Amino acid sequence: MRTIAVMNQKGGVGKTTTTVNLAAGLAAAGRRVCLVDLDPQAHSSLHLGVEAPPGTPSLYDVMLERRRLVDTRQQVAERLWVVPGNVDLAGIERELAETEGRETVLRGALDELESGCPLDYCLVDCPPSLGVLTINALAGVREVFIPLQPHFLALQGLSKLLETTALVTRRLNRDLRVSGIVLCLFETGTRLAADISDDLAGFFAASDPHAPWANAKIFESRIRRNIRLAEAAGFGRSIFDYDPACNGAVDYGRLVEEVIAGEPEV
Amino acid sequence: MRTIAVMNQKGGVGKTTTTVNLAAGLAAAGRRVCLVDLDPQAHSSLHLGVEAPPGTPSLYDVMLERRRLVDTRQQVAERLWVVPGNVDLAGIERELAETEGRETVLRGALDELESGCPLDYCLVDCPPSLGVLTINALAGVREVFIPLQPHFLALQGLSKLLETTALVTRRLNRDLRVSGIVLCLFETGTRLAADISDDLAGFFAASDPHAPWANAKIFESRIRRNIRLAEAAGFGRSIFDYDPACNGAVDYGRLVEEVIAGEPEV
Ligand SMILES: Nc1ncnc2c1ncn2[C@@H]1O[C@H](COP(=O)(O)OP(=O)(O)OP(=O)(O)O)[C@@H](O)[C@H]1O
Ligand SMILES: Nc1ncnc2c1ncn2[C@@H]1O[C@H](COP(=O)(O)OP(=O)(O)OP(=O)(O)O)[C@@H](O)[C@H]1O
Ligand SMILES: [Mg+2]
Ligand SMILES: [Mg+2]
Repeated sequence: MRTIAVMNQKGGVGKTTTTVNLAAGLAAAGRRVCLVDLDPQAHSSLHLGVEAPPGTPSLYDVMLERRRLVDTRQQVAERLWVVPGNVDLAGIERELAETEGRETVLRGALDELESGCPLDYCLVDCPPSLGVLTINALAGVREVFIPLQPHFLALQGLSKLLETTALVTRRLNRDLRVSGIVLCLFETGTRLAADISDDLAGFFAASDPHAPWANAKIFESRIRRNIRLAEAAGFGRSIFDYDPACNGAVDYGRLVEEVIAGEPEV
Repeated sequence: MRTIAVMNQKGGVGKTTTTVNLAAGLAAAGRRVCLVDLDPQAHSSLHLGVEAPPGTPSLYDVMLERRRLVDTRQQVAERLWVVPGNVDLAGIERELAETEGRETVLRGALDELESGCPLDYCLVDCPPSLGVLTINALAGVREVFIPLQPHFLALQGLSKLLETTALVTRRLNRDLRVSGIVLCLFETGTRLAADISDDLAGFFAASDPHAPWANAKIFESRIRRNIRLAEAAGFGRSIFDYDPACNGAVDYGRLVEEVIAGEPEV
């Protein structure tokens, strides 16, 4: 099972939109996929039509070790499951403050999921912070995808994000690698997008070959700004369901192909 | 002194861009303004050209009650000061976990600032979360401005945000009022923006007249999407400095006028 955290502490860069459409696209291409919604906003759940009224089993119960992931997931399409997020997740930082090993709770749950269910992918949507929820995701997966808006403020936080990943690799999860960068909300025509993409390519080309992001790939498929992607969220559907011919579906469709092409040889 | 928290737990909706350009516009219009950067990303500081290398006094020192706001602020323009943010703020939730009254540390510092310096406005840029930093902002100010992108996911979190504000009003800060909603990243030609704006107006019209947001004003000035606003951040300047004739400067200029027109009678 490939386990991938989709993260970036910068807000509004396309984490949820990428997690949802990548998960749906991989499932449509025949992979068995589980999406884990680690964000208290629970936007990935909402985007796939999962309403989780209070009392519905959610990731909050998993983080307090009351339920297993396999008993919390809901099936939303053929080969596609969602473990719903919950607003109470926002309190986890305080609730786990005294717990030994609070940073590896999700890892235990993911290991159990992997041994219990035949899955090809597990994608984790992260909140816009580097707090205990995101650290749990980094400690529990083997790959990181970083959605990035080609704007100055979004690029500025990248080194802090990579530093945090390196820290987790050293202390909590030796296998962790940053494997992909997804350029989102890309406005073709602006100089800013072109300049930032060049800066980005230069940054990775000059990385220390031993860094956990040394082999990160900037995906060729750039996700162009396309209002249909924002509309699809309001209908609780992936872009492939909502408008399969629009730019958003074309771009995420290409990304799915690139991710499949990058699957490790088994 | 008018004290305003610019907040929304949804990421990337224009909090920093609004705080910076509103602060700069109010200062240019003759008001004395202090911007407090409560976000560990320290993007407001960066956007106004304040680099705060490790060791520079920042809001982190103020939250640990080692320094006063007046000794931490840096002047960046005539009548405009910035209290820099710092990446260490991300650890405050854990560091203050045992502290009695951890939610009102910033209030004490703001009260001291008010009695010590002749200021007309204090604007607080908040991180994309409802954690202890944002609660400190809500406990310490009298007004809240909510930047909102007219997208489904951004609107969805509004009720949780208002609930949190009401909770703070009941328990920590009786004077707190949601006084303004700023529509940001507005794409004039899209149906989505029109639909969401209508939903928003309906939502506020139907509010309980005793709610802390009952008199909230949806500012007439909508901030259109304009790449110059994103470029200005990279040059460490407000939009008024960077490109005073562009749509971004026109829209934020109108917002400044509306905010001044809303000043309480003294
Ligand atoms: N390529 C795109 N074109 C147009 N709109 C987009 C695109 N990608 C995302 N959006 C919209 O932009 C907003 C931000 O995207 P999204 O919510 O996926 O980002 P995020 O990083 O998950 O945000 P947060 O930090 O709050 O979790 C959403 O309203 C989404 O619908
Ligand atoms: N009206 C606009 N037109 C174009 N770009 C904008 C506009 N407003 C903000 N931006 C850009 O969009 C991105 C998000 O805006 P900003 O960083 O101000 O949001 P935020 O709510 O402060 O984000 P965070 O949740 O990470 O703190 C930034 O790169 C900013 O430069
Ligand atoms: Mg998200
Ligand atoms: Mg910000």
